Amino acid sequence: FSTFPGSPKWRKNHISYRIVNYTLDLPRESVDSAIERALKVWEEVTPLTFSRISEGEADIMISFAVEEHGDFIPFDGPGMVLAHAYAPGPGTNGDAHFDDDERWTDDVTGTNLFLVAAHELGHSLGLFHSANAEALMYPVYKSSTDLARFHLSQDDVDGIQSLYGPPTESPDVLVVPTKSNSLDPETLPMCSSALSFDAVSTLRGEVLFFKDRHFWRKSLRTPEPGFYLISSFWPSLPSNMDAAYEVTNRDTVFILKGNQIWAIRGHEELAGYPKSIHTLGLPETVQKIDAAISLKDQKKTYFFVEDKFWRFDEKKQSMDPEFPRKIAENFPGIGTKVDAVFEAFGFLYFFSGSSQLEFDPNAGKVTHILKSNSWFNC
Amino acid sequence: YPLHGSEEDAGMEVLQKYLENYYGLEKDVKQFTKKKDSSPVVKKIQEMQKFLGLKMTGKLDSNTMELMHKPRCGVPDVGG
Repeated sequence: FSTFPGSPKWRKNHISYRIVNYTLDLPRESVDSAIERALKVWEEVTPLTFSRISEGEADIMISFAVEEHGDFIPFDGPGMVLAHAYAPGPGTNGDAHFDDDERWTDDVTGTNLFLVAAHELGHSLGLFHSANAEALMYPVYKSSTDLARFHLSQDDVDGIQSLYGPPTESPDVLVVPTKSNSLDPETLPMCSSALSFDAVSTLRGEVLFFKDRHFWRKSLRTPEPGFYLISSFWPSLPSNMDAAYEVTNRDTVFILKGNQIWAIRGHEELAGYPKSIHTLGLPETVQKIDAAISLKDQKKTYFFVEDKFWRFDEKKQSMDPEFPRKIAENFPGIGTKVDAVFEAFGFLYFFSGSSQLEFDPNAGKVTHILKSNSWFNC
Repeated sequence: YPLHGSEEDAGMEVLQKYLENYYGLEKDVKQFTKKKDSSPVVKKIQEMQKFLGLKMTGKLDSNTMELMHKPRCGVPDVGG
């Protein structure tokens, strides 16, 4: 690794950034999320923290531009130079500029904004280019990077910690593993027949399968699911969650763990959460939800707890009377250990361990028994 | 593969620009193509090849040409 000549760095640990304008290639919240995740890459291995401002002069001003854009170092149209950034300091220093003649994407079909942003923000923090081809700070863009397994190389960590030291709360130097073990040791590979899930939920037409600190994101458009760190999308969501469900007409996914509930809308974490699950009207005796699902047509949400379930009226925003009821009575064939549930093609899919039961609500019976990872095209 | 004729000239132009932008080669070196075998230019080429992890041939070989055409960051690799 190397730093800029004279090793300029920020003389403070809390740094502001501002996204001055947006590329039209991506939804705004995708740009916001890519920049946030790119900053988090460096935040995790240093004492640095970042906060976003929406107006005025920030330490790091992030913008998209084409060709000549005011700093006498014009961009060059599609390809070749993708972006550039300046070493820490006042004014233009610390800023990052992205060539809007590129096709920015949040996968690798075009130029991945997260990857380039993480590199450029390395410059904004004081790192120069590295001759280590494995490093994020290597100057040439690697379109073959496996985003699901992305992590800093040891060279990047050594570089940034030579300027800012390790994260303050860790007792000793934090070393990001250089082997791709970003999977938790206990998280099984996608096609393992023993794979089970903590929670499953739809989200804007896709299906998210949550497991430990990660989730698989399955879109009907792609045979293979993407694999991501939960915190890379929603930093304050817990890992190892208990349940998740989408209330479609509110465009909101609720996450449950213990006696708390969080709410997200796309990439956004809704304010005012987590809240207690008892605000929904569940009795104090319930301290944990096994699984949950909200049925759009009925506007009812079902909470499964051990051998019983409650039903919440989304219109009235209150629990329906005469609940709880026995799961076995209303969902014959579904046992008492429900890990997760979601709806697709008019069927309810109940997950229990490595098995999945397809339940036809109209016929009131289980119609198929599948492996939990049957959606992964294994 | 060895470059011939105008293809070589085009390659040399890209090389000169690359060395100027990222490896501190003085801008507007006249008749760069004629000077490509002179030791200062060979040294520059080798410096670039070493940084990027290429074989240090000191010449504009196909691997070097291929890497120079890949998308990259606009910050220089050496110097200020």
